[in-house]
Amino acid sequence: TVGCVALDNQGNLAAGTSTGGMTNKKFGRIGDSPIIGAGTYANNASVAVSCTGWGEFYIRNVVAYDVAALMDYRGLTVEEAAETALAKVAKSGGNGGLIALDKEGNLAMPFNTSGMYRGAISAEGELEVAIFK
Amino acid sequence: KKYVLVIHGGAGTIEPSRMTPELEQAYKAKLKEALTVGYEIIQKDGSALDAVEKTIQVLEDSPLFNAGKGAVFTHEGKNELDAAIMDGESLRAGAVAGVKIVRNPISAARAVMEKSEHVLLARDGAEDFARQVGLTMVDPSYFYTKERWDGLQKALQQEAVQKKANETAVKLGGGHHDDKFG
Repeated sequence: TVGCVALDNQGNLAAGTSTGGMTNKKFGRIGDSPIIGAGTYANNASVAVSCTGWGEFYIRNVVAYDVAALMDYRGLTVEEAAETALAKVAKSGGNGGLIALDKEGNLAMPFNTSGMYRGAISAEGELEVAIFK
Repeated sequence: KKYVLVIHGGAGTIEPSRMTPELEQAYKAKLKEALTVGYEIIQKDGSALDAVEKTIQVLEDSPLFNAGKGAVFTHEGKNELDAAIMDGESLRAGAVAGVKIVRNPISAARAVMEKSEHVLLARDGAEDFARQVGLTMVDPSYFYTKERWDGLQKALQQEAVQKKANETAVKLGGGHHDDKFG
């Protein structure tokens, strides 16, 4: 799965996710990536989120929307909200990660697998990429 | 620090032993290339939506990631691709699921959002829609990589072993597999 979240100069957020799904999937199985609110979500009022991992756990926990809701209703920071939402995936037996970017340009990139291909770029063009923790 | 673009290329069991310095370099170079494409759009006052689509296209076109070219294979040896996109300003969203001949599924997701009344279209219907709105269509073999094909063979072998172990469960129409791959 690949994903991207962006904040433009007009203050608009957007999120996108694309995937081949899970190796050896059967019966037309679909994970969280194409399910709005589970694997992909964006709202200018709070955050843009893209998820990657064991899809069924992201769908059942509505992870992408949960990050926005935690920021909206409980006033959590993007980092607190992302950690809290991802912890529900781990607690229910799933794994994976997510990227989140809020309307001020704060980011969160939590994951609970051995690694996650990830990268970010600041408004000044400072570029960061990483794979392992 | 104010960030304007964040990407991920999947989270999974990335074994350090398999990650040669050359492969790590290739992954990092592709992540940087994707970030740069999106950043240039933002710098020119382009929309976050454009930045997301174009950045993901770079990753979909790379065989390194499980999306577009280089996607994993289904039990039947096919590549069935899913994608979604959402616009934070209007709360519009679009998605496609199970498409096999659309080169850039993220663009199909965006077309569903912008050129239809729907949010999610699936399988051959989604492919018909993508073709009607003029997206690039490819032969299914476009998505093939040996590494992913070998990944399927390994999963099938593991499944065969497990099948033998819990014959009864499988007989009950799918049964209960502990293994998430399958």
